[in-house]
Amino acid sequence: SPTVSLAELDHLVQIISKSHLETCQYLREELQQMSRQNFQQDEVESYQSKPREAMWQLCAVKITEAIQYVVEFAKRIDGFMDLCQNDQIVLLKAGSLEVVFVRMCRVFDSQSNSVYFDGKFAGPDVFKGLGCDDLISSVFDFAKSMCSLHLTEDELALFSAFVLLSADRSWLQEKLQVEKLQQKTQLALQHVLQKNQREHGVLSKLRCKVSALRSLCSRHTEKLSAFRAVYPDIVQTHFPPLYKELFG
Amino acid sequence: KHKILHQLLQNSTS
Repeated sequence: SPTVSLAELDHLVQIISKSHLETCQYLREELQQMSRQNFQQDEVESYQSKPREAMWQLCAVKITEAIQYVVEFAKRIDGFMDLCQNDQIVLLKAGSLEVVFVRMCRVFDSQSNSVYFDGKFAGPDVFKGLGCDDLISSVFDFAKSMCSLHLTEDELALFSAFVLLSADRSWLQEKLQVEKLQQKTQLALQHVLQKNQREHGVLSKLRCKVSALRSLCSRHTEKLSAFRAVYPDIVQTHFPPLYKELFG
Repeated sequence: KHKILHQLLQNSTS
């Protein structure tokens, strides 16, 4: 593992936290101001009565918006833009949705089991029309368990960078380069956890989250393929081009 | 392939 000075780790923490805050889609202050209003029953029903393809399209648009912020986050991570373009794309294709799921805990209300979506807080019922109840409930469970870790913004920023810089993704050309960046990020994450006096268990809990994220993303891909098999034209003509590039 | 992603990566960070 690389030798990194404490000063270098502090610098890395600063850069990655700043990148996270600049690109996190919703600032803490905005989140506090957001009315914690949940969708009313009639609104929930109106989402449920949308045709399956319309609900899929709406979610694809929302996911794509969130992913655009993750791309900006990646670009600001020290060293990411020094990787070859193949590897930048490999990392984003594999990791951008994972970071969206990580970031979801910032807009998730554990008490009401709801997530900020399309202007209000939505429970799993809102997404019934997608026809992926099992995936949706896993995504909600994941958000809830991320929330229970009560990560600070610094910790969340570093964990997001760690996920994005996964050196074990297939098709990387300069695996070693990515490995170095990921190891540094992990050291910075450990450094922050220590500084914040978090209990030892947090890091191993975060490691478990990495495999949970992979499973969520591969299940998303499966659901998309099943949807595409039935509605190929809808995906082709109505889904955001970036979404198709990433998951097609 | 990956035209948009390429574009997003090339746009300077604002």
